[in-house]
Amino acid sequence: MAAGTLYTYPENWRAFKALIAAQYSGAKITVHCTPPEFHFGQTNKTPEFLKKFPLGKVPAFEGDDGFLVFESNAIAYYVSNDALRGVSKESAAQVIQWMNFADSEIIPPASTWVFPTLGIMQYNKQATEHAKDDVKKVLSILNEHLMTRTFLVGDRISLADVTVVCSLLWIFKQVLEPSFRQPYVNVIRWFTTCVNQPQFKAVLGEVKLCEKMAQFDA
Amino acid sequence: MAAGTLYTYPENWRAFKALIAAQYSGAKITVHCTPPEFHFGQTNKTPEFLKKFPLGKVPAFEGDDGFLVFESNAIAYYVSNDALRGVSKESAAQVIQWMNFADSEIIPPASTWVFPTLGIMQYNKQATEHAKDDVKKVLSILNEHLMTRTFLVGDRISLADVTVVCSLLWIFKQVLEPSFRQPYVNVIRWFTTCVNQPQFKAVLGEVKLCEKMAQFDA
Amino acid sequence: METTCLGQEKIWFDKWRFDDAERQFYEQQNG
Repeated sequence: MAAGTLYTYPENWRAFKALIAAQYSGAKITVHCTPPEFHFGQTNKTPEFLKKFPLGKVPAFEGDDGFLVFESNAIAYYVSNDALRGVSKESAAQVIQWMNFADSEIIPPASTWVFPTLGIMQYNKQATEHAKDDVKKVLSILNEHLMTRTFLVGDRISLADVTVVCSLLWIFKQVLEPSFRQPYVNVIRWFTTCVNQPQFKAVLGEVKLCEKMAQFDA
Repeated sequence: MAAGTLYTYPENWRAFKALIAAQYSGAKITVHCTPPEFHFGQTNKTPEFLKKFPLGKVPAFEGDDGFLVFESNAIAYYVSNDALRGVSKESAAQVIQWMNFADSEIIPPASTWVFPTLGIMQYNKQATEHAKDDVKKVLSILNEHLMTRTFLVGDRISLADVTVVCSLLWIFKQVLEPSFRQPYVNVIRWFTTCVNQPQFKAVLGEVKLCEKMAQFDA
Repeated sequence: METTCLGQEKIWFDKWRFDDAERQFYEQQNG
């Protein structure tokens, strides 16, 4: 059973993946996300931290046994159990498929759309419209896949659901207002089923779906 | 032992990952990459293909048993053997760490730098200079890691080496001229060791390292 | 042939801009 320290800043959706996985596996994770244990922007730039984690990025995990791993999917994988990772080679490959799908197909358009509404980045109309189309495409692919399935891989929660749910959190909370998300009933059903699992709720708290699409924060 | 058909276009570095993995695992892969079996831009837009692979992207894998998987890392993982995937949970997590590192830290800057030299993207001086710096950062992280290691995970070839080597192919062939790559001796040693393995050579052929940094192809 | 196909790959060329912006945002948030 993995045990160790997760370095991150508070409310980091990438860190949620490992924390939810640990709720299922029973892995003991101590979160260092605020001073004095960890100060994002300072601690992760110290020579000690960079020696362990040369990218200087979070989340980063240090096992009680000294094992070091960075990249959020790898940390989530490490603190998971076999059920979450996929027990057959088919399900294990499909877990990796959906983890990579989240990073390559969901995060780019979701960040493009949401960041300006949070004041993280400049608003760009054309990029935002393009991102909305990409998000629609992603949601229809998920909706199609979930037509006949309760979860993404096999018939129980896996790391595929954990990583894809976490990658969708921002858009579900910030911009997917009822009229926009209405065509994707299977995705809504799957997403709300997942976030209402006690293991997700223990980490995410109450996930309130967006009522009104946030506009960019000029 | 996996067996099936890999749909791709010729010389696709993402497809190389699965093909090299199969050289180690003995998985039987039939490649469909040219007409009449597969015509990139046409076949992957047909309803039959999209029903199997809704993203319409390649590489995509269809097992002889009907198993379907997309996303290049997932395909490579599926056709691998346990040695390539990492036998302990630590090494399995580190394999995923380096697979994700390749996609998130190497591919964006490597593509930004190389694509204009191939004439497939507008040259942008600022973006290229930024990409060069990011590539230097990636190479120093790898160089540091490989100071005391022959391979990226454990002491034998794993999917980490296969995926990171494949993600570096274009820059090693196209832009990493001797003066640029000179500071990263451990990376050069590791890269040439890997590509000279018979299993890599069977797929990549002779990998000639760049003599002269290609400039953008106006 | 191969570079034409390669040109159709969807790459997140601007990823570094997003990474930098997100890092700065959270560094500010965390004072």
